[in-house]
Amino acid sequence: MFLKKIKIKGFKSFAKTINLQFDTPITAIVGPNGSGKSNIVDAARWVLGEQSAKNLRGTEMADVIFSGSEKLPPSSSAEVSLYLDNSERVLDIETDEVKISREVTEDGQSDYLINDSKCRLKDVNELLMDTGLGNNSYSIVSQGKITQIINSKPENLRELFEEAA
Amino acid sequence: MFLKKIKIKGFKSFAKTINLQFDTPITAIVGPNGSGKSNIVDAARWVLGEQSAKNLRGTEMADVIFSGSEKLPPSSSAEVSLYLDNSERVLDIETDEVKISREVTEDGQSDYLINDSKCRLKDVNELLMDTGLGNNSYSIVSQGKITQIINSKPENLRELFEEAA
Amino acid sequence: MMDKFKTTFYEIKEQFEDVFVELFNGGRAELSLVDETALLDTGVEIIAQPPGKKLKKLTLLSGGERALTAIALVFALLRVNPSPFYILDEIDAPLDDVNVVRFSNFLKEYTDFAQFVVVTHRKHMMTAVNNIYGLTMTDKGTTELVSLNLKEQIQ
Amino acid sequence: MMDKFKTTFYEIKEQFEDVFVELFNGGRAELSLVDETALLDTGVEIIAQPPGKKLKKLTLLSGGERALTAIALVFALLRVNPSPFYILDEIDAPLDDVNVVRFSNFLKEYTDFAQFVVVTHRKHMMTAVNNIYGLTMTDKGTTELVSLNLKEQIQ
Ligand SMILES: Nc1ncnc2c1ncn2[C@@H]1O[C@H](COP(=O)(O)OP(=O)(O)OP(=O)(O)O)[C@@H](O)[C@H]1O
Ligand SMILES: Nc1ncnc2c1ncn2[C@@H]1O[C@H](COP(=O)(O)OP(=O)(O)OP(=O)(O)O)[C@@H](O)[C@H]1O
Ligand SMILES: [Mg+2]
Ligand SMILES: [Mg+2]
Repeated sequence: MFLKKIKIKGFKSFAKTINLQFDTPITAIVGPNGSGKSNIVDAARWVLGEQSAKNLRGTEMADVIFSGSEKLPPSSSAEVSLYLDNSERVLDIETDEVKISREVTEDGQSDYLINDSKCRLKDVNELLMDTGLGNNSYSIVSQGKITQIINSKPENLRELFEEAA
Repeated sequence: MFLKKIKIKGFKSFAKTINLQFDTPITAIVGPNGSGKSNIVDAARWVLGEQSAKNLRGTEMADVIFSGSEKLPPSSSAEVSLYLDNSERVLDIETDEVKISREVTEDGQSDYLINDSKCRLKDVNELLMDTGLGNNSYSIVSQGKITQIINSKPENLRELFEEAA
Repeated sequence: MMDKFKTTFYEIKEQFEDVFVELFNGGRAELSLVDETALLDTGVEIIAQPPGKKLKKLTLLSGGERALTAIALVFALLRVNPSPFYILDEIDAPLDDVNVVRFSNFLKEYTDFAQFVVVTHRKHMMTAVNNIYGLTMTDKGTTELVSLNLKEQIQ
Repeated sequence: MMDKFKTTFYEIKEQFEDVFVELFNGGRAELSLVDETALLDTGVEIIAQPPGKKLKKLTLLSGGERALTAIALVFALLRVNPSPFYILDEIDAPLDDVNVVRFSNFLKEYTDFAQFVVVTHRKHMMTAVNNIYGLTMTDKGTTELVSLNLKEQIQ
């Protein structure tokens, strides 16, 4: 199983839809400060079920919706989809590609979808169980997280090991 | 008044004496990870009166003494001197150069010296009063401090303003 | 539950001590439980010894040495409980150029186990990857893709 | 005492708002007291608006934008309460190459007020300074000077 593509629309600074293909072993994302690189990392963390607005650098979940700029009005919703290769049927679904999506509207309510049909977060978590994916802390290392790991006290470092157990 | 030179001996990774002249407006210190760059920053902070071992990345004051390596025995003391230009008599001393020194032995006891004669920390602080130098937090910005400033809560940010007042 | 924690801890410890030596090209490191009798809430401590130096607590190492040690821990976790892909956001920022190159070579060894997406500002990392996406912030405050393959431009 | 805090705060606020515009080449920023009636313990808040974007709290900015904002604050403090010299340890680490150049040009403007010593790994900073000291860690675990002027080697 691997990550084929991520599609982002209306999430943070992505007012317009953006599609990123990841069909090589190592892909780099580069760009000036403030251009939206970490917003992609947040999008991946969010679609996999992140529940804390603080972990997405916001104060409430609706903060992830494009809030407008000097020239553009705010978006009314945000939507992110991850396209996973499933040709080896690692995921318990009979399709070669599995699309996991999350949408949120201004009221902060989220919808989850698997292959475009609505489901609960619980279904997404069950689908991804035992794959190592999901909202755990070390497959998506956000900016500054490495410094946080180094500076953490022994009792906090323990949490990393509990998640891996 | 400007910083002419720093002399470091037995402090952290400086088992051998090192002299750095600073006779240009901007000097860069470069080198691989772990080569001793931040140890110079700690030396400057220490000689100006730093009292907290934690601000020097240690647990007790004697941690600043060269602790030995696979091939060399530990040092028995550490000594740092700052040489300040005083040709304009900004400092209330009748010499063109003022040397401020600090020494520490294994028992953790520090001695302070101005132009090679012993004094108290209070004398060093009085000498540097109103110059903006001294153990305040923003003329020596240690590694990671900028991130700390950004992440600080409003009530902590206030401390920077109190020091400037 | 506690058994699971203990076995996982010892698996990660073993991998961490290996990965550290690989990343630092020598030296050694140790993971230890602060209190082995209280598995329910004991903390975990890292002591590390870069090549040629004495064994020290993590706080006494340099910024780059600590970052490289934390990276070794993340990769030890990867070996014990692998995920299909990893997204790493500027974890190379504190490293010097030699360590950026060493880390990028290290990443390449793991592409059999997992897929990586790295956010970076470092040229030595950009020249090591297969594909690069460039982003830019437009004057409307929105993110757009600049070009699909900057790799030709970096060379 | 409180008057002193208040006057200093407003001096720094004025300088910060200037320096921010200089460093970001536009946009605007504001320092504000959380509670002006309680001068004894009120917190201080920063809101910033990089060019083309909406005004936001510091936490919503990017890593590099936040670092540049904090640098603007340090230089505002420098203007209000100058020190003869400044030692800055890798404060350019989160910045992209364009901002490293912009920051190094900014430093040069201040050499009439103060002297700077900067620790850095960034080539664009090294080419901007007057003198460079190179350090190395020997196989005995001690720091030594490599050469007094790397500047020729960087070119
Ligand atoms: N008391 C001591 N005796 C001997 N060595 C010490 C002592 N204290 C610190 N060190 C060593 O100094 C090294 C750290 O140096 P320093 O933090 O200055 O590195 P640096 O050049 O700033 O690196 P980076 O680029 O990673 O920030 C560490 O490897 C540490 O082991
Ligand atoms: N809901 C939102 N609506 C519009 N813009 C947003 C929203 N949330 C964040 N942003 C903008 O996105 C930008 C930050 O993007 P991001 O953190 O991804 O930058 P980056 O490319 O990682 O930069 P750096 O290299 O400095 O880390 C900020 O300038 C911020 O204003
Ligand atoms: Mg970022
Ligand atoms: Mg350092």
